[in-house]
Amino acid sequence: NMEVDRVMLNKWRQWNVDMTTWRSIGSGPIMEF
Amino acid sequence: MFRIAKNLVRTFEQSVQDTLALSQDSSNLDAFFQSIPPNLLSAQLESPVDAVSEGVKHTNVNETLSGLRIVWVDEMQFQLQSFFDYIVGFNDDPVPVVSNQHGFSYPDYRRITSIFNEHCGRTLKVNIWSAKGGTFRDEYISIISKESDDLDDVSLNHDERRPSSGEAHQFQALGFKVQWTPLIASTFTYHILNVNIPDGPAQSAGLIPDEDYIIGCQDGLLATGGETLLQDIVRSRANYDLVLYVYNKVSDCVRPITVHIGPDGRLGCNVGYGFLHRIPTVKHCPQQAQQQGQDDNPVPVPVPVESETAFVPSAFTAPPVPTKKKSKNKKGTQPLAMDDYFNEGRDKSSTAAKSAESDILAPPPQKQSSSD
Repeated sequence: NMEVDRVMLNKWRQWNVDMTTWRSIGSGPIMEF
Repeated sequence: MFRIAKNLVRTFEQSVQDTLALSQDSSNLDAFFQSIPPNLLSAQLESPVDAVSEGVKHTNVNETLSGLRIVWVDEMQFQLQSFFDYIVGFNDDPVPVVSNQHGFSYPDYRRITSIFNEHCGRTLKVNIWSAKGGTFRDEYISIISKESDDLDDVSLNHDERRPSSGEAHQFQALGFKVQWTPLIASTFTYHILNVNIPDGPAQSAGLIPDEDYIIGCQDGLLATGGETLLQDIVRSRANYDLVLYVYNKVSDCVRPITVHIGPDGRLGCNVGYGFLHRIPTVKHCPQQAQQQGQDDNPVPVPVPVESETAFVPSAFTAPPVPTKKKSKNKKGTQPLAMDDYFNEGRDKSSTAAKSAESDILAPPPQKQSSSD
């Protein structure tokens, strides 16, 4: 099972979570650069 | 003899009081943030908040210390990682901030845009703090100039839905979005310790004990943090699906998982929360990195570092008094208080020689010492 997990995990290596729609304790607008 | 006992008790009491005072001192910087060069934090640490009102004066600096958190990156932007990375400076200067009427600091996006514009055609050094182990690093971002006729139109009407810094971007999109967020927000993570319900939601979703950390939840429901928040959310989602964002320290990646919470409102795993369960540093092994460069097939490069070894919190291992910063300022005041007391009346020369010896890190080789 752990080997299967490794293969699955490697698929996500270049993936970044998109937090723009999340509730946040940050303040001010989301700025794009 | 009675005087000695009395002084001994007094010294103990003083020591305990000092320790308690320091542990409650909100001005002590969290060990996780101490990798950031002090000059990058000066603008926030010397915030006019202190001067505004007494009520705000006791605000915990560790809760308010903020940076430009990366909340989204383009798939081609490899230098930054959303959730973990915060921009805390440009070219070793702090993020430009302005203060509102209440004395709170906010980023000066007009000035930040100007910095990017000024570096068109060059690289800009961006100072990054990462929540992975509380590490600090520099990234050099290439700023590519836009064609002059391709500049953004600056709207004369203020549009709330599309925030603008008011300054036209003269550079091509850098591929990331930021929001001014307290650094502490990235430590609200839940470490999977073990799976305790066979075929329960955690096990079915493939959560891996010790390696996995729940860093987020659908809609950002974990944003405010708290030891029982995850438990409360899971309980409230009984009989429903719940999307969790999970970081794996071995693969150094985040993945979304969907767990189906049963009628009992349990996830089926034990989690750890707090300083010892923060996300550890990722160390890259050079041999594996080289191998990765040769092979097109991606292999797991990072080698996980145990949180205990990656970061030893002074607050848990020892009283906060003997931290490096404090020991520099008040050298030998607190820890040596008892020794001084017992050494009272002894030959001072032997004590001085002993302290001189302790300052030497390692004895020099015999040949060198003879030549010196």
